[in-house]
Amino acid sequence: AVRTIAVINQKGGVGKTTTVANLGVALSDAGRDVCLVDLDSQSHLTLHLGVEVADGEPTIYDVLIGECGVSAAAEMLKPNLCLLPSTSDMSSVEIELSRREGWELSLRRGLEAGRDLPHEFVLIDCPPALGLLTINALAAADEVLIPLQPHFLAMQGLARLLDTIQQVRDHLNPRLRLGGVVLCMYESVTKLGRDIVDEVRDFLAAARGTATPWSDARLFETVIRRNIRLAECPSHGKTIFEYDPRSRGAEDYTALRDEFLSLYPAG
Amino acid sequence: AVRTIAVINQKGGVGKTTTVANLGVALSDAGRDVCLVDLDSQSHLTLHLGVEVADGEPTIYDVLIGECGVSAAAEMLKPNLCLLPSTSDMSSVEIELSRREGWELSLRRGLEAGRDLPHEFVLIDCPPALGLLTINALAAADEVLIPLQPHFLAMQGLARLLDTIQQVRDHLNPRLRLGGVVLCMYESVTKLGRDIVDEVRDFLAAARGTATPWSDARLFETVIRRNIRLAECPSHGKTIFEYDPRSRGAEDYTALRDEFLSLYPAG
Ligand SMILES: Nc1ncnc2c1ncn2[C@@H]1O[C@H](COP(=O)(O)OP(=O)(O)OP(=O)(O)O)[C@@H](O)[C@H]1O
Ligand SMILES: Nc1ncnc2c1ncn2[C@@H]1O[C@H](COP(=O)(O)OP(=O)(O)OP(=O)(O)O)[C@@H](O)[C@H]1O
Ligand SMILES: [Mg+2]
Ligand SMILES: [Mg+2]
Repeated sequence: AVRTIAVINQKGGVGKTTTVANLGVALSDAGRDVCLVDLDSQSHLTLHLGVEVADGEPTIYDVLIGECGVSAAAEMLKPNLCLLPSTSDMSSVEIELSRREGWELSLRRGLEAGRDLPHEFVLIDCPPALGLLTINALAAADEVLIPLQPHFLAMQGLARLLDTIQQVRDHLNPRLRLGGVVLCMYESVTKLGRDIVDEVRDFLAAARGTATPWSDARLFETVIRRNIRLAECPSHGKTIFEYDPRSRGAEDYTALRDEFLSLYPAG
Repeated sequence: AVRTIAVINQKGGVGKTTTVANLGVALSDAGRDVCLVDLDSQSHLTLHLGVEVADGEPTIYDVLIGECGVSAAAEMLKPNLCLLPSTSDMSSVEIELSRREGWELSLRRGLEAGRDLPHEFVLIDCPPALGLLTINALAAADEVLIPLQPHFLAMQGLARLLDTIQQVRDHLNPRLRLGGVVLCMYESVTKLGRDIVDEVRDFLAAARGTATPWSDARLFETVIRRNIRLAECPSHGKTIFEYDPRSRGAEDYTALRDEFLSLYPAG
């Protein structure tokens, strides 16, 4: 069965793209079939992976407006890793889609029609907003992964994001659940970081067994530490594993991959 | 004369809100009349300044849809400092405005009608996107200030942002210009940081005397260094000056204020 995971946080700059790129490639390095989706008009995931889309080639934009299927738009990065890339065409897609009946299901229709791609995990990188594209990702996903920077402003939006997940589950996608929260850019020396960890852990523990979409969500034990090598590797079009495999960033994303896979036994 | 400055960068998490809050208050501490505008539906500027909007009170949302004037929505923080706050009402404003004729000029109309507020500087905090709200800010502004994190992904969007500034100048706001770029979250030990500084400086130097909106833009000499105290102060509803006046964050934003004022002789 395919597991579709939307990586979302409307707060900007918290590690969404970095997590989709590095976790995605780490999963494929572990032999799993992975498809990455760049749903941001800034195309940062596409840039991070060093993919250049030739003029006229189909992208995620064409999948959303129903012009082509997933396999036509997919760029194969490795035999078991593909990317649905984004280009600046995407900057007008929200206005275009909003005029269509059933716009919320554009991505889900595209991904479901693309079952011919052999993949076990689909990871979707979302823009920093709770707009139309993010709603499309929530409607298409089985679960949500929330990268969280342990800062006050980043924590503020959490309640609204959970509320949006609840709304989408009630009206568009009954199977949607929060899989987990992963701390990114973590600096253990700060009291702010430690306080926020406690706050999130207590919140998720208190929700256990309730009827919410986050009743079985986890705060990943793995924490992604702040590490400048993670900010350097995109400029080389590489993941942290290719750029600096001995860095803390590579260690942390490998650990996150292992903890993530422990939740999904193979096959 | 009033100077309206839009603080914009569609890349998320680069220091837009932190700059509007701390530079804005620093300008008012220097005796200038300042009005801050929270144009982000996440209301981070409003949160950062510890402002709570009572139910039913007018906000920037009401100014945009023409329901009230600027002075009715303004929260006076000090005699020479006010805020046009945002609430979650703003999350639907883009869809609502997009259905109106002349939606791009909603903010400009609101600010122009509010000339009764005694202010010399208006600073607008924008969301991380080049959508309808950001276009409104560009149409209303005299100039743009770009906070830039010296990271590869943050640099990528610069060309598209400059292109958008050019478009707005050509079609909506002939006086619009780029005032400057300020480096935020700077870590001097990284080669990435130094390389990006050179790249931006060279780009702006090469543009001198051309017919672009950035022909006289500057890269501020003042650099805002990464400093965890800047991430802590919002949780107390305070600026860095109230929270930790001896921190590097307070030093850097004071220096930025002084450099900024040197460009605008008083009166
Ligand atoms: N653990 C880390 N340590 C240091 N830098 C990091 C780390 N993770 C990401 N970065 C860098 O921080 C910046 C923000 O990360 P990223 O772009 O992945 O966040 P995002 O949530 O996708 O941002 P946006 O909201 O703009 O889409 C990038 O420049 C990235 O290279
Ligand atoms: N110089 C700095 N050093 C350390 N942390 C900082 C600095 N400037 C801002 N921060 C913190 O980094 C995070 C991002 O900053 P901020 O929210 O101001 O960026 P933004 O561009 O407004 O983000 P968004 O795109 O989500 O609106 C915040 O948690 C903020 O407290
Ligand atoms: Mg991103
Ligand atoms: Mg902000």
